[in-house]
Amino acid sequence: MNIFRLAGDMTHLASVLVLLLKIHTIKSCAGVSLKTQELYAIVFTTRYLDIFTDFISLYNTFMKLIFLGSSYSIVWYIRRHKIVRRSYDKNQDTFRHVFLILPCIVLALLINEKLTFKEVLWAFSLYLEAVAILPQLVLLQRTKNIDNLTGQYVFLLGVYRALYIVNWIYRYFTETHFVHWITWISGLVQTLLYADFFYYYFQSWKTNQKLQLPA
Amino acid sequence: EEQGSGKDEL
Repeated sequence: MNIFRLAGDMTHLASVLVLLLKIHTIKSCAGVSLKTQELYAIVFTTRYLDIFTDFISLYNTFMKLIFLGSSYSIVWYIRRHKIVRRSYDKNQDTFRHVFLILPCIVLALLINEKLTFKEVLWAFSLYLEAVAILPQLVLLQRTKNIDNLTGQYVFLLGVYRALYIVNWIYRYFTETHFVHWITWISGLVQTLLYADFFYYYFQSWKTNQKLQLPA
Repeated sequence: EEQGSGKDEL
């Protein structure tokens, strides 16, 4: 494993921990999109089915369990926790899952590495992950005051994606036969979605002002 | 390091 991949995984882990800690300690999920969190739970469930069929490494299995566990915990907090759920504003978080899930199913059936149940699910999870952040970005745009932790969560997720791209470039040159068009293109699309957010994040950081996205 | 597979990624 190269340093970019490891750094990417660690930022991903940090983003999830920031979000879980925010929800757990201040008992509020204000500004957090349940839709995005549910999409991530679907992404991890469909992609990590291979923990039952292939063993890659202890690290790999451990991280998969962490991402599965954390995404389900966050969804549980927002839906079921008796205090946290009160801070969830479902009138702002209106993005419809189905508009993202259905096209990803169709795309996965058409474009996959092999037309098998596992490979179609794998492709589906990559396509869905690429767009899963959209409800969160829409919610951020609607929220007048983005709190620091929610901003940091999205920022860390964006950094994780960017590091994965560097990791693919590195692997392309250092490993033989490392070509994964589906992963690369959907990963690139996913990272581009953060570009706009990054721009405003750095602006607010530079001028030391509260992060606010233009409507 | 596993070669030729991106499926070792998360």
